[in-house]
Amino acid sequence: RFSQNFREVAGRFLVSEASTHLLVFGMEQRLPPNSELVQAVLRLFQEPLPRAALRRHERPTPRSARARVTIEWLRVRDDGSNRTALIDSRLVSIHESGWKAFDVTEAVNFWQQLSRPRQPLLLQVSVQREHLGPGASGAHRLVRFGAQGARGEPQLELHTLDLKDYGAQGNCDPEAPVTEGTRCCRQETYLDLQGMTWAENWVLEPPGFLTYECVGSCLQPPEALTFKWPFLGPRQCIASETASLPMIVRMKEGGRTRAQVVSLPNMRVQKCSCASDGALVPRGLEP
Amino acid sequence: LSGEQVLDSLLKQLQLDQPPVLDGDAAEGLAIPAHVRAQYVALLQHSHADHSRGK
Repeated sequence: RFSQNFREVAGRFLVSEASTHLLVFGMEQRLPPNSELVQAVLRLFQEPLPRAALRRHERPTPRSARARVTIEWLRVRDDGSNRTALIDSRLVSIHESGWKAFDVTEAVNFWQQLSRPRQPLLLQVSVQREHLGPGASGAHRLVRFGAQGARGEPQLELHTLDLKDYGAQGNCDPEAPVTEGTRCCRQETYLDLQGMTWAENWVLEPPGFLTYECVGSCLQPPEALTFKWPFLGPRQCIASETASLPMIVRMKEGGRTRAQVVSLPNMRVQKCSCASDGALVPRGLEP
Repeated sequence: LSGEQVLDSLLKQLQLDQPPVLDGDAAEGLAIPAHVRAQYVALLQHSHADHSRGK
């Protein structure tokens, strides 16, 4: 999960009898402006097993029987086709009842990347058998979740931080010295390449360039929140957006030299932000 | 950002182990062709914000 290095692998349906529910959440005005989404939790209420259904089931269901619940983000594209992205998946005991929590932060991140007017947040909940294969039981069909609009309806919790308090400020004030109390900001400096021996006779452009550094500190969430989000490290002032730096250098080819353009990635800081290690690295939305 | 970091990135992009040894006179006489300068200016103007993955 949460890795940009792995892409879902398309596969064929071998067994296609998962019971699937589609949840629809209107999201407009839900996320406060200028806020950072730290976590989104979907809570589903698993209904107690009806005794009668258990008796009707073709064979006894062991206490240890489980079902796999999978949450996918569903996106309806302009051409009417659907795309899904796996968000969370875990096993639940068939015999247990009560609220089950699923981390759907990435689904809300995807939704935030949609162009306006945005469709509601569509979450597809599938309940599948724990194991595949001839001997697998169909007990997963006994798992029921409270539907929307009924008692125990699904809940979507959005946990955000107000960037007015926990965010960075744009560029540093050039007049004010950076101290411990300075809030995370982008500080401008100038890198003079002409003074560098290695650049002599080699770098033709630029003679130097404005470079930026992220300095200052970030407000840390209160202990109650860090306890709630144990997976988050301290908030740090980091370069959240960078840009490349083009240069013109001299290249030797045979007995002659020629000018060549080269672009150095991630060389210029465009934006500084307060961010935590462990926070979700948003996956880009496919076009 | 330090000069060394710029040098490291430049060597990496050009797949060089060290800066080339070039004589100064040739550098003085080398004019940058218009198409190379145009490419440089275009890159400068369109350098896009890349999302960094944090620390």
